Amino acid sequence: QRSPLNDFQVLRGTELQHLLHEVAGSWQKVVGDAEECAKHCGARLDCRAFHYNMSSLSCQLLPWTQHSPHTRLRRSASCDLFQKKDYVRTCIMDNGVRYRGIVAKTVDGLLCQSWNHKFPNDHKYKPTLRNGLEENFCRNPDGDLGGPWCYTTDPTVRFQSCGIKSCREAACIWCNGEDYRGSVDHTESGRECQRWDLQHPHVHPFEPDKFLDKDLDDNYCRNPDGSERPWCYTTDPKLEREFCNLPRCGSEVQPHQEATTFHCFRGKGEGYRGTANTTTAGVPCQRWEAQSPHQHRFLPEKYACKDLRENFCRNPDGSEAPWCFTTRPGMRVAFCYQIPRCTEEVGTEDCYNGSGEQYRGSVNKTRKGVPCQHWSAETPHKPQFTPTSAPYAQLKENFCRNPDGDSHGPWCYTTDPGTSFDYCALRRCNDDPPVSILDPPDQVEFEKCGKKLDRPHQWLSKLR
Amino acid sequence: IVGGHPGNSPWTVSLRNRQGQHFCSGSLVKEQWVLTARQCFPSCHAPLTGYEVWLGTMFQNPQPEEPGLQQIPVAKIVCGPSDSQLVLLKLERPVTLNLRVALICLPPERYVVPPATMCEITGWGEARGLSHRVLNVASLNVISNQECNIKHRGRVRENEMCTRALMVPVGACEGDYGGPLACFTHDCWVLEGIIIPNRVCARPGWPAIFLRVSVFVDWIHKVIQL
Repeated sequence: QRSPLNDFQVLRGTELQHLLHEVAGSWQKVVGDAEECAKHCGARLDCRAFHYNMSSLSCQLLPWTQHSPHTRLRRSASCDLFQKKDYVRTCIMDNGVRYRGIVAKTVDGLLCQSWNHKFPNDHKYKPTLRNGLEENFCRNPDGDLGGPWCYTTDPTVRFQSCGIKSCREAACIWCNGEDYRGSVDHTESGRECQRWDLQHPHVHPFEPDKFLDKDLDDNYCRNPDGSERPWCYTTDPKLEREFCNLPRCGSEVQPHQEATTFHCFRGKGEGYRGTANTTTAGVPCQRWEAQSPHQHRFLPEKYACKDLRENFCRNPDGSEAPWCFTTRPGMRVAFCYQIPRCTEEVGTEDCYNGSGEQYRGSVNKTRKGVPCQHWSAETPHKPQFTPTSAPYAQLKENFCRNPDGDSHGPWCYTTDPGTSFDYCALRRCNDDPPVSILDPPDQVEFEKCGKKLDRPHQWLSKLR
Repeated sequence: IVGGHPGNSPWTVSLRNRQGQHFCSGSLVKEQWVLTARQCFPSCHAPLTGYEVWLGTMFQNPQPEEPGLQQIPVAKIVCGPSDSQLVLLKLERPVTLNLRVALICLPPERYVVPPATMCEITGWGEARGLSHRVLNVASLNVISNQECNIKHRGRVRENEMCTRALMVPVGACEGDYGGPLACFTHDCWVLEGIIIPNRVCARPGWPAIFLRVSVFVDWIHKVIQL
């Protein structure tokens, strides 16, 4: 149950502009979705791409792609650009008879002769829309096993292969292939892959816009869940998913592996190689090579790069933190949050007393090392405290200050648009212990909050 | 929650990763803000695309069409002061408050919960024998830091608080981290503590330690306001 979109590569939020032609074909009213457009375009030899407008549910067929002369790509708020894979893929499937790329040199670097020229090499081919013989691009009109070829402009060499790689050979995989971004779109049994952005024939949780870092493009093989190698859902309703057959890049050591840590973990802890071997709450971990009490697929020999030794906490599948299978039958997996996080903070250069309200130093970066915004500036954050509104705080330049008596120390607005304020790379002076808070409790005032019904069992029956 | 019972806690939220799996809990302190534990999140700067909070249900695996279920993407994460072990999550849109979804009060700044105050912890985490398919609630009583430090040999800091050790296994466990320790004060439920990863869970005879929220209330108000 392949989708007509399987023949297309999408560029989200993108419009293809032709500099010499103001408007291409008219917008066609399509009631359905992009698949309808793909059906229209796929059936026409002179259609190489189409715009799909998500708000008007209409599409515009295009006779060119981003590789055509005088075209350029532009951001678009309402359009997606779908281009026929054969025209934009830089590798070939099978023997390349469908290749429609723009390579025009042979494997020895000889310039190709145009197909509609009979000189210096006369030949029998006549360019048509169907055979795709265009300009002097490499093509394979006779199904040659060597792949796309061309007649050459060198009189001594009549024709020569262009040496375009097969998509399978064009990209190899390191370790479990989580970084694979190649264009293979068939599984090891030859089934075609289902597009990641479709939920048929198989419904699945891997929506591309939820997994931006996994680049779940079109229907290309990927490894978004830490499987042993890249895979895809298939267009065969009887087989949900299957591995792809991709070449390994030689040694298992991945060139850009995340820095390994032993006593703490950074980010998701995928680089953690320490020896913590219990869950957060102290339950011993199961050895990775064991299948009891929990059967699993994370076999050490299939995850050579993940260092699944003994029963050490590891993160072989991109979870939120290092984890392990536990030795408790009723608890399959658990995180190892007892491993401390490596600090993300930069070293402190100065110190403050009390809560730092009197700090007048010149430290001007946050604890993460982000430069502070000037107190007098309005961007990227509109300040509530300014040198004029809080003269008492001596808000100079972008030095850290504490105009609102924040009990956690001097802070500043930051130059990071995503972080309005943050505490500074400062520490409390050692000779100034904080005032204890363990005094008698004060009176408690509350607004409208904190109310709930407490009749659980009746509640349960109501829900189910 | 070990040693609890099914119950209701309209401010307890379930944090969901991109595969829709529950991995931590949190507390709804404002219509668009959830307070939870720093340890649950890879970084203060990593993109949170795909992470969601689920509210308005008592089931760990609610049916998508379950009445009252609200699933809201997380838009932003703000890390607390360095010693807070806290993060605030800003949701893409405000929740709808109703019988199943309610705010929990924040305590006054630097408020110290009196010993013996009755509190409860809630979560969908490890329940050891009980079903962790539904929200479980366990009741605990506060003890002073001084009393707690006897057992914990002085390791409990002032920005942490404790509940009395029970002789039976009762407490928060794997999967409950980030959830609330809510205490009943002046006929309101107040978020006094946050469940943080502990080296033990539900260990009989051992006081449980929580992050003391009142120390960081000024930061919470400041983030929400700014």
